[in-house]
Amino acid sequence: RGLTLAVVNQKGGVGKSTTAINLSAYLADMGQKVLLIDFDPQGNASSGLGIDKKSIKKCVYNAIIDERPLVEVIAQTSIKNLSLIPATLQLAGAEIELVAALSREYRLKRAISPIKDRYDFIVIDCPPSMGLLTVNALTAADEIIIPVQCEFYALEGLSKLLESVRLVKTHLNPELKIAGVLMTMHDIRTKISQQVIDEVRKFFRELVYDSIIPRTVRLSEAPSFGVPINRYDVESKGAQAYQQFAREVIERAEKR
Amino acid sequence: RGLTLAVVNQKGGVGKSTTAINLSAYLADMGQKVLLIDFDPQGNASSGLGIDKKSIKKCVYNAIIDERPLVEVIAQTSIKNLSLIPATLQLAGAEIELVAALSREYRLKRAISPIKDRYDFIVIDCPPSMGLLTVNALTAADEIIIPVQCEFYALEGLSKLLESVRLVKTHLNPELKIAGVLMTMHDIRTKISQQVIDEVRKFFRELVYDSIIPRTVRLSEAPSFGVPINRYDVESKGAQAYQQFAREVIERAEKR
Ligand SMILES: Nc1ncnc2c1ncn2[C@@H]1O[C@H](COP(=O)(O)OP(=O)(O)OP(=O)(O)O)[C@@H](O)[C@H]1O
Ligand SMILES: Nc1ncnc2c1ncn2[C@@H]1O[C@H](COP(=O)(O)OP(=O)(O)OP(=O)(O)O)[C@@H](O)[C@H]1O
Ligand SMILES: [Mg+2]
Ligand SMILES: [Mg+2]
Repeated sequence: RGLTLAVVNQKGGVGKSTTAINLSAYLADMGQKVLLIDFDPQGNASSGLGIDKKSIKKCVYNAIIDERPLVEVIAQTSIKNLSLIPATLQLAGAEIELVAALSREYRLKRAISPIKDRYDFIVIDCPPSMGLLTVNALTAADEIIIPVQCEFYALEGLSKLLESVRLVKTHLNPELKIAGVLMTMHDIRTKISQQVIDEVRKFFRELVYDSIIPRTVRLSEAPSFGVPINRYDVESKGAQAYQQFAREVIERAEKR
Repeated sequence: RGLTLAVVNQKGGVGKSTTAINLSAYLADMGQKVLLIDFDPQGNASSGLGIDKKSIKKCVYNAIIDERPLVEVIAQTSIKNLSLIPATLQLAGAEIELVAALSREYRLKRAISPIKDRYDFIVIDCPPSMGLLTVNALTAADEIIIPVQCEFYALEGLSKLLESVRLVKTHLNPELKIAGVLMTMHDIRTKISQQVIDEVRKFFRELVYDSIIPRTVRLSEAPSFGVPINRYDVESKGAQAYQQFAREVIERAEKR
């Protein structure tokens, strides 16, 4: 199995890390064995799961640049069934170092392949750019999940994202598919939110998940306690939305 | 004059474009001659000011890659005293193309220098990454404005940002200074907001502007009408916060 899902959107602050963490946590609670790979030098997925980055000696950087086995850098989280490959600031250097490296786009894919079968899902959190780190994630992924904020600017970057996906599909990863598009940070106080949803549904049609993630204070607070929303406030609207989303991800995975 | 301010933070979605647009618009209304440079391939600063990017033939890409004079790509906005250098998706290619280019970090600085004296302020909106585009902006800038979201993850990337600024100062732009740190998206509903402000004030002390930008629906709606907040809803809390901020920017500029 080891269905590898990259959470991608070069637009910043759209909820990639929040989605990667909470999806992984709910999949794990539903009995799936999950590996979350933090592939953003900011390391938000790592700190959002309570990892103290200062105590981390080796991270995903070592797997893709020094070619250390990925299994050497796996960290356990407080969630059963959920393992994490953390990121530290060291990863920031990888973007430049990869430019001249051999087989630079396949480093992550090669690092994942020896352990892919040990998991049901592998989720990759990507940085807000379309550089070599994101290209590595798109090359290693089977499918991609695109979080889209319910805000005006959200529509602007989508055509560029699809163009990059097409290029990766043509040159690096012919099997790459879009798993789905997730609407995030929906705010009922503003009519823009619904307008953006309608636009995105018109463009992506059935690829858009039914689940819509609301903008809630609880979701923005959970990472400061180092836990996903299903450990911070499982009754909250944000938790229920991510639970429904995780169910949709499993449903679509079973139909592949 | 032509004080060049780069609005920078590699963390995504912190309000860089919103700050670049609304600061520029208020400085223009206060009688300052302003040039806003959209240096993010997403082109949010351009569309947030109502520019139809499909109708744009030449943009900042042509100035830094083909070395066309910047004056050839200046667009007028609906705001008197505010001119814009738009960005289109073409700029996305620049990040890769610059890698092998001669004097690759100085391209923007060289493009700006013939027209710098025509303006009181030049504001540069940066993408959410620390690649060659942002390095060009840091090399061209006199000072930088760092928007910081009042959210948990906001604190993580700051040390990396300061490290990058130090590197640019050492190797490319010895005069580079930090103009200030602006707290954005403050939400009174959550205690995290105040905790983040306290942390940032402890770290950056007097560099933090007194003005705090609240998270408001009006600020998120204005770009969908292609206007800054002082044309969309000048009485709103968000407008007043950006007006106060623009005054602080002028005060600090006069003390230079
Ligand atoms: N549904 C939500 N409700 C409220 N806050 C949210 C929600 N989703 C994310 N956030 C908050 O919004 C900010 C941006 O989210 P997040 O960091 O997950 O986005 P991202 O796309 O990963 O950002 P980046 O582009 O920097 O990687 C964070 O502070 C996060 O806590
Ligand atoms: N104070 C605010 N209140 C409400 N919404 C805001 C505020 N500031 C920005 N926004 C909205 O939040 C989103 C992110 O803001 P913006 O695009 O300005 O950030 P950015 O740092 O430029 O993002 P990127 O990293 O992608 O360049 C946008 O949809 C914007 O309209
Ligand atoms: Mg993230
Ligand atoms: Mg922006």
